[in-house]
Amino acid sequence: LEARLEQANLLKKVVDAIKDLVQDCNFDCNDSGIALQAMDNSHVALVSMMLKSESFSPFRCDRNIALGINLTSLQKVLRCANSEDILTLKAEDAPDVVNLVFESADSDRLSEYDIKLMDIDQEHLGIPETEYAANISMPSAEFQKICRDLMALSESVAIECTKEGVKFSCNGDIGSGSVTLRSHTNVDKPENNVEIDLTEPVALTFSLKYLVNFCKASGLSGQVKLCLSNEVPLLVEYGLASNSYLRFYLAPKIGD
Amino acid sequence: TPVQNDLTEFFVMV
Repeated sequence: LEARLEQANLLKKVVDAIKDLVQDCNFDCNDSGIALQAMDNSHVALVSMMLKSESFSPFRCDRNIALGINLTSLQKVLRCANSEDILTLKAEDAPDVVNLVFESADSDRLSEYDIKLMDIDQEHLGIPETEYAANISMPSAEFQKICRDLMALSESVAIECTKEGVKFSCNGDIGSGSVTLRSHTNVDKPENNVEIDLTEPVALTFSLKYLVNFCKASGLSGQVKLCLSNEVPLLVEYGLASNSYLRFYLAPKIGD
Repeated sequence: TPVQNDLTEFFVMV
């Protein structure tokens, strides 16, 4: 494997966003790119990252390899990069280590680190292609604020999507709260748009603790996409350049 | 109160 990423910062942000959910992960490398799929210990949330080969320049992966990496170790090494550094990931066949080289674009500084790999026997989930009943795009910062605000009142949020808009509501010991968003187009600042694409009304309840955790990815993308269908896991997607993405799935809470 | 479901109830292990 040899994969050069124009911005080391991208991988750093991904790792920062997921490392509280999952600890040891396989980075599956093949000629289409670098993918990661891991569930949290409680089997409630799943992280699915895809960094397509187009996100790298150049990208070369001659044989499929799984790089088992402890994310805390990876985070420590990625913190050694300067924010504008270029990152090259390298691994040999049947590797013991993954090699990370940070290059400064405007100086001759070159730093190099090896991280020891681990054997990770990971359960892999097959995620069916789903036509969701509701697809909502909104500013990622807005979603983060809603989740944080409602978590002050309750452990859970009900997300209801109708043709009127999307309503996030909660009930807790001190009282209740809700935030409703309607479709909204801002021509000057499209990152502020709220787009609701609905085929049938949806109402689902989710744990706010996990949603707040997902929102650590807000720095990766100005917009977040929420995809919902009744009685299936929620998909929270942060789109990255070149069709790469960071996705989170969260199992719903369903009435007893 | 609603109960937290497990993801493996929806997605199959492969």
